[in-house]
Amino acid sequence: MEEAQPLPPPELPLCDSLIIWLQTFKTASPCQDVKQLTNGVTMAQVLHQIDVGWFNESWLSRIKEDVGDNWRIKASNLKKVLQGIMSYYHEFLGQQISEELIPDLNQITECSNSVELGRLLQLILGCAVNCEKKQEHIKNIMTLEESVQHVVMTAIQELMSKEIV
Amino acid sequence: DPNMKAGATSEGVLANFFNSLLSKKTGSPG
Repeated sequence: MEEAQPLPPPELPLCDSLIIWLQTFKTASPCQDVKQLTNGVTMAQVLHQIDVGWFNESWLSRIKEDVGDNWRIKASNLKKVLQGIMSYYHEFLGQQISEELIPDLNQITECSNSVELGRLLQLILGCAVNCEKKQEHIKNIMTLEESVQHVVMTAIQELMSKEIV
Repeated sequence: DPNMKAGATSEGVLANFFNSLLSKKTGSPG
């Protein structure tokens, strides 16, 4: 009889794992679930912590905090977050983001799509592990639960495999 | 114990990956 192989631990989806990672930043705005992130405020605060020189106070002040259910403000915030990330990759990291990694923001605004939000968080992760304070961020990742680290690792590997220098 | 072995291997893979990331030069073009 064949020896039973131990089952690997169930893997959390990309978005859920990256939300757990995002919580290590201890932002002023909530960061517990997909819904709370769809207004872009927490993501902007995280980017500000990742690189305060690039995502500075002036950039952060353009993100409206009092969003409520106003989808126009949500969409505008998300657009600013994505544009900020894209210029960070392009101008600071000397890379271009592959088309297939760019999230559909409408899906996030209109139906809180966790796959598309996961894509956006993945790009933020890319900023964190490439910025000047990357040591701090990577060490933080290494303190997370193993199953979360696995998803984070796979997400970084995907970014690296699709890097356009 | 296969569980322990799998765990150790998995931990090793993670540690290797993140340590190599730590030693990688920052992506700034300068």
